Parts: sequence; structure tokens; C-alpha cells
Amino acid sequence: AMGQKSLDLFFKSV
Amino acid sequence: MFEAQMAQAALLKQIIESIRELITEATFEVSGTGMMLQAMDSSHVSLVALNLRSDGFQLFRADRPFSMGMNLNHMAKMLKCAGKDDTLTMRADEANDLVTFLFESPGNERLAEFELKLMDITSENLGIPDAEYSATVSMPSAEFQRIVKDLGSIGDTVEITVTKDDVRFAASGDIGNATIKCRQLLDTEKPEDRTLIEMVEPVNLTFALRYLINFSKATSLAPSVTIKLSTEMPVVVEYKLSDIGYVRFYLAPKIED
Repeated sequence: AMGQKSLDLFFKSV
Repeated sequence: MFEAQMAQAALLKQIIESIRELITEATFEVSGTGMMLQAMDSSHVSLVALNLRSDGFQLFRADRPFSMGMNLNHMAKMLKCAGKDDTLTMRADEANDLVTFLFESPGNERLAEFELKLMDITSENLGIPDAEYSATVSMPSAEFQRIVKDLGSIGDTVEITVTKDDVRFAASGDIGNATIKCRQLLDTEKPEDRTLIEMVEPVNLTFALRYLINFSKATSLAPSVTIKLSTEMPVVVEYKLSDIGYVRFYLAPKIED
């Protein structure tokens, strides 16, 4: 099944 | 002291209307370069990045960097009170927790002053890498809105496939399936009617439609929309605001678990 990814996985906190 | 004047209060009203369902509270960062806002929705699936350059304003003054936390629904309530052709002046200073919106009618015969309470918002700023994308599609914004709305009535997700010849949007659901294929179209009278496909390598990605439908609320802000895609990366949906900046939406993909 397709799972919704979180943006936190791609963009780092600055 | 912060002061900025915009020729059309309606522009800021439309911008806020297009993002306030995704993010209800956000901090505007004001500096000499302009006004910026970056915020994720509560589920951390999408992000809104708004950039209004200082040179796009009729007047712009920010003595020092300044943060203005606002409830966007409250902001929208006030901006709705601006007349269709009113100018907008925003004023704030660090001494009080208020931002003032001044709406002035074209003949200067009516001046309305609304003060919005500012709020402290704890928000984390995300560093968005300046990536090279595998595919960039520009198309009329109304066409993109139609596609996502039409497919939203068929399924919950859209599979976007870009090849060098076309871009396909496909959805499936309980009632059946749908595919909308758009070919590159360059020979148009107006540049904004073009569909331009720039492909470094083919991409195929799946996204939740309800977010894309939400992004398309910005359609009235720009005649054309740019969609940037790379495999297993968030999509960027960009609406350029003529002479002043942009609204960008980012959406994390759905990936096979």
C-alpha cells in the first residue's frame, strides 16, 4: 500500500 | 517600525484566502528584503512558502527584522472588509502587539483602520534544499485546477507521470478510473496558455488529491502554475505573483511502504 510521507523526512529544521 | 503599502488590498486578501485552510496560524517575517511566510500544515504533509519582495510594494520600510504571528482566519476577516479597489497599508511596531491594516478607497474619501492582535507562534523553520528537479511542467493554472478537481471526484490520490511528450494525471476509485493527458503546447497566442514540459528524466509520483485541490485555491493569483517533480521527493506547485513574488506549495509524496 502507498503510505503518506511526512515533509520532515525531506526538509531539515533550521 | 514596519510599514508597507500595496496598490491592491485585494491581492493580500486573495493570498490569505488561498492558504488559510492549510495553515491557520503563521508568522510573517519582515525584513528589508520583504515579507516572508513559511509554514507547514498540522499534519506535516504540506508546506506553504510565501515571498513578497519589498520592491513589489509601493512603499516598504522595515527598520529591523520583525516577526508578526497572525491567525490567518482573523486576518482574512479583516481583509474581507477592504473595498475591491482599495489600497492597503500595513503598520506595526515592536512596542505593541498589533498590526494595523489601513484600507483607502481610490478617491481617498474613505479610510478604514483595522487593528489585528498579533500572537506568539512557535514555529520551526525548515531548510528547503534548492534541488534540481527531474521534470518541470508549466500549464494554465485553471487547467491544473480543473484536473485536480475532476480527479478528486474519482479518487483520493493522483499518479503524475511526466515523459518528454506529455504529462499524465491518473486516479482510480470505487466507481472506476480516469486519466488526463496533457501534451506540450507552445504555439499559443498568450504565453500563459502554454503547456511547457521540461524533462531531465521521466518521473512517476503519487500525491493526495485533497492537498493539490487546496493548493489550486491560488488559481486566481496567477494565470499559469509551475509543477516541479523529482522521484520520491516533495512536489513544488508554484504560483508567481506578478512583480512582487510567489506562493509555493510543497507536498510530500505517497510512497510504497
